[in-house]
Amino acid sequence: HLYSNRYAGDKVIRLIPNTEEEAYALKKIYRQLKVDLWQPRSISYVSEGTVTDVHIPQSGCRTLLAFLQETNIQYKILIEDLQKALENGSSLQTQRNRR
Amino acid sequence: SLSAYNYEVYHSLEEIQNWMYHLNKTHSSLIHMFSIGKSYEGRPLFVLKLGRRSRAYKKAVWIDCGMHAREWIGPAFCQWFVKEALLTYKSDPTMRKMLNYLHFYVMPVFNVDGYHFSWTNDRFWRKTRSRNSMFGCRGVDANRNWKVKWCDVGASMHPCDDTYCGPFPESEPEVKAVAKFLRKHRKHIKAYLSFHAYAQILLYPYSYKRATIPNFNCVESAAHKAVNALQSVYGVRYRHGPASSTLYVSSGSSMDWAYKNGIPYTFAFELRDTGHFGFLLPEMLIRPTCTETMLAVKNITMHLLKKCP
Repeated sequence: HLYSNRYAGDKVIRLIPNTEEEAYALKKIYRQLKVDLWQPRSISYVSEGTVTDVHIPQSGCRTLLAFLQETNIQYKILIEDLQKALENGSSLQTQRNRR
Repeated sequence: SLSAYNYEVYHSLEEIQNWMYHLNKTHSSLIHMFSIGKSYEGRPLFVLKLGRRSRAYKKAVWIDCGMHAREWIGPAFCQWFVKEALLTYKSDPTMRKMLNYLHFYVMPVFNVDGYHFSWTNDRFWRKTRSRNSMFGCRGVDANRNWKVKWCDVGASMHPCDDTYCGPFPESEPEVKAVAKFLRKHRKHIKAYLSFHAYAQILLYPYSYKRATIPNFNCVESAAHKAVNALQSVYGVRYRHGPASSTLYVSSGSSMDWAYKNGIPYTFAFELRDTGHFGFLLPEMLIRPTCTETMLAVKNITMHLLKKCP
């Protein structure tokens, strides 16, 4: 597996906070879970209406999803398993095999 | 050979550098490779100068890709651009005009250390790889390290953040090397283009403040026509506009710095997609992404040549 399979189970989730309260709550949990923010580039940009895409490691997925369900924040899973997406999208594996 | 290199897969840093060496030897009438310095980890910072050699004074366009390590479609586009330039110079009147009247300085991988790290360790690394003596975190956001309202809105002072602006402007040797080159050649560099991902937006200054640039009319017109041309290929929509209102306010960007330092037409592309694949744009989408972007770049270039002072 590429990258020693380190991204297995990681997800990329899209959230759009509908209110400033939701945005504040998201920023707090992003900092707690130390998410990898794909967009916007900085947590400081997250506000009402901002499209936020977060890469969350497998270890933090359950906590984040539970939080989102608790707070009723709408979300969409963009990438269900980052490792699979990585391996499906490239020919690296083929190249490695050839080498 | 040019045609044997596969432009529809992502290449490692070593492969890209070998490709540059090869082109420098085999296409010396149109390409000259040179180094503008060394990265933090000691890697050469290669630039390709494209264009027909001429004794006459020629203006130039600067193109850089891969400022953020994980945005692999950027370097893929830079390679595509060079390939198209060489392959179509004789057959495409537009390309011939571009290379006859202008030089293109193409830096396929700006952040060489970060790019190599994203290949070998962390696919989602963004920053450079410089060390910080106080913290365990490495790297600076190369697009927050320029001396234009440095470390203000949209940048972070914390070394562990992905938008860390650095200990001081141009602290990163990669940024310093490019800045030095652009300062030295600013009188004949007419346009600056930087390629990033993802969002499908074409941006122009300002990023660091909400204000209209003095040459708004020509810049907006060039951007508008470019996104229309881009969309005409596969129907993919790009937004366009000043970075501060189209995206968000952020300080210390290369686009703003280049503009402030006298390069009149500066743009930043955020290439495909809008989040379905994000940074993991599949290799099968390299061709359509690069084809449409190529048209946008040719459009901008010709617009600037013909319509803008």
